[in-house]
Amino acid sequence: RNLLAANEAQARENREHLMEHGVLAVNLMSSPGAGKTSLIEAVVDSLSGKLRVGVIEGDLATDRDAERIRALGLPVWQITTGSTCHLDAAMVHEALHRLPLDSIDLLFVENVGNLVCPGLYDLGCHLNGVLLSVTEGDDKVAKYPVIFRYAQFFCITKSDLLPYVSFDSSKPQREARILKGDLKTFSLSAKGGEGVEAFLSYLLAERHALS
Amino acid sequence: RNLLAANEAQARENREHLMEHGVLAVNLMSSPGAGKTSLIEAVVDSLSGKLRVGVIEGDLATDRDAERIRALGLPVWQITTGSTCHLDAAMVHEALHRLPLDSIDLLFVENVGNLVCPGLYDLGCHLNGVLLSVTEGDDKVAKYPVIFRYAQFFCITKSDLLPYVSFDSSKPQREARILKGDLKTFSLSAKGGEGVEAFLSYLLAERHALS
Ligand SMILES: Nc1nc2c(ncn2[C@@H]2O[C@H](COP(=O)(O)OP(=O)(O)OP(=O)(O)O)[C@@H](O)[C@H]2O)c(=O)[nH]1
Ligand SMILES: Nc1nc2c(ncn2[C@@H]2O[C@H](COP(=O)(O)OP(=O)(O)OP(=O)(O)O)[C@@H](O)[C@H]2O)c(=O)[nH]1
Ligand SMILES: [Mg+2]
Ligand SMILES: [Mg+2]
Repeated sequence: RNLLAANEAQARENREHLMEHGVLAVNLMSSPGAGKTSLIEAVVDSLSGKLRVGVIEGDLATDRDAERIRALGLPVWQITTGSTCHLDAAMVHEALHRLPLDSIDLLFVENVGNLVCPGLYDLGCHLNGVLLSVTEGDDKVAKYPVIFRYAQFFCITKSDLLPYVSFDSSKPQREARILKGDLKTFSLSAKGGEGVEAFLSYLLAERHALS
Repeated sequence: RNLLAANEAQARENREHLMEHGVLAVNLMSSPGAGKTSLIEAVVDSLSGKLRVGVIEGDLATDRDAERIRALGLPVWQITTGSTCHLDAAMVHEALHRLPLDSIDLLFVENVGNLVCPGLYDLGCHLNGVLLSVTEGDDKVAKYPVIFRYAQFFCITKSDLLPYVSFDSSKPQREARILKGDLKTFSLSAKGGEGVEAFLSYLLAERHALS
């Protein structure tokens, strides 16, 4: 109980800190390998410099994802959690002080790959999103409800693989809207580019609303 | 600390209870949607009654997976965890008392879909296995090391999708062996059946060693 209360207080402080610097922060959550880093890569590619992007990466071990982001020439900070299965507000607070926030418009916080606990720890981001890949199955929203209730947007990813799997996109979308009526849903492919523009316009509109 | 110590004690009791009834228990862990339930379905199909199978299902919500197992005519007990991201020994202890263990040779315990915390809570099973699907990416073993160190076997799943993804099977296998030298690795498709026989022989040999 106290743990979550302390986390809430730190999350509020993070949000204030981000607002002061005019940074839109987006928390990306999903199962391992659902395509969080790939989505960041696709969004950055399609932005072609329209916004200045920074990234906080969260993983148990390695800095493989940070290397992928560094290769794009972006400021990135890697949080290594050891055996903690989610990021929390204190970890993000420390990372915020390691990044040049005055030269960042859009900050992605890529959470640890886990479809449960990241939905319990507010990080202080303006937007929280869940990714579900078409290869995981269309029955997962009702099975892992906690994280979908917490999110503001929901991306169905790897849509280019739809011809090879049995996945009915309408089912998870319907189930997600039952859990959270105002959830914004997107269907996209980081590989083929389909749906990335629509997601990008959503982020740009949210960023515009911020200033 | 006390939590894990109490869990260890309960796990030992579970193992004794299973041994008394001559049941081989196998804990299946993976990310959400990596194919745990599908693997159970494929193994049961290929066993065609050679062994009597029972299942304990673990999920945050719904009994969707238990329904799939019930449809095979098998004894199954669904554990609903709410927001707990893993099964623990106490939950499994209660479930063991709900199953007809005297008419089960092989018991699958399907853990909550999570590639982190299930590797921290011993359930009292003889075998612990991790599934990684080819659609999650080949860089995940070193990124999520805790669960691979805990496991006795490692299945690369959905091998029928290899033609459509970029996945080098030798990389996760090599990285898993670095974490755990004696880890047994399998590559299989629950859909196409490839590799299921080899995995089944492993389970039959382990069951034989038990009696
Ligand atoms: N076909 C296809 N593959 C994709 C797409 N997006 C990601 N992938 C693949 O999915 C795998 C995982 O992608 P990542 O971007 O590493 O996923 P992640 O969610 O960042 O993974 P973690 O950070 O380790 O939890 C890789 O093999 C990617 O190539 C997509 O849109 N289409
Ligand atoms: N192509 C292919 N798809 C598979 C295979 N195994 C499972 N799937 C698909 O992967 C999705 C998830 O399979 P499940 O068996 O529900 O996975 P799970 O690990 O039990 O999922 P949770 O219990 O919810 O964590 C479904 O759409 C399955 O059809 C396989 O061998 N090949
Ligand atoms: Mg990633
Ligand atoms: Mg399942």
